[in-house]
Amino acid sequence: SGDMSPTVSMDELEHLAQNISKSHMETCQYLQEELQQSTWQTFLQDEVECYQSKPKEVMWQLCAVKITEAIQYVVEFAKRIDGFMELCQNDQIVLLKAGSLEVVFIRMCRAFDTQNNTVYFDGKYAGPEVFKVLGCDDLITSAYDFAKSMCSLHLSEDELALFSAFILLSSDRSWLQEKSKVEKLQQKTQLALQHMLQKHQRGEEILTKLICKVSTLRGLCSRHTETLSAFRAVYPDIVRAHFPPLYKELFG
Amino acid sequence: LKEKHKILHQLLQNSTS
Repeated sequence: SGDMSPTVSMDELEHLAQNISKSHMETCQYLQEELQQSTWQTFLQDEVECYQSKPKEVMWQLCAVKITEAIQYVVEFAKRIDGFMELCQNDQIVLLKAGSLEVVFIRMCRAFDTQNNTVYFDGKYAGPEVFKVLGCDDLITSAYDFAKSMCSLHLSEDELALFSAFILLSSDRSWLQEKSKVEKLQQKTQLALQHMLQKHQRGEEILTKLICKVSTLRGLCSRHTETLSAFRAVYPDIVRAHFPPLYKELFG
Repeated sequence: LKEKHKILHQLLQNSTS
């Protein structure tokens, strides 16, 4: 961004990068070591069939619970980012409502095994076929493809943390009351990410590739919303009675 | 917005542990 305030010092960027990395590590749900130790544990064929034979609404509910758990960690991540809690309450809610699932999708690459196209879910590594009964193959395939493409960038935890914060602090979300305040925070985060990538001697194209992910993430989230509303149209009582309240609040 | 997002608002209010 060309109109960046010249007052951001290197020290400030280093400090922000440290704060965001620490916040990420404290709230990442699963440590990298835990995930790596579990990669050999993929669901066996009979376990896959067990998920496939669950009633559609039961599997939807399970996934809604898992997404909600992951989102709660993202809320904690946001709260620890310098400046986030200084935004007005309206904007904190707007940013999390729009961005928390996007960060969950980003975080998915940490729990993704590219070797066999599986993701950590419900205690083991699961391939896309585990989610067949949900009836949204397109969304599942897109989520797996996104995780795979994120993995191919080989981001460090620090870089992933800064990219997650950059997404969460998107200043173009609708209904922000203090847009310019969010904009400044996002610009600072982008500079910290840029600085980190340079420090790690990553090529310029990595940042370009990451910026391109913004629209993919938005597409994934809108597809999730559409899929949920199609499900809700058929099973309104299940959603009302059995889905986590936070999930309904965010996506209802 | 706060009214429609009581749980999220509550999570934001809780102190970080």
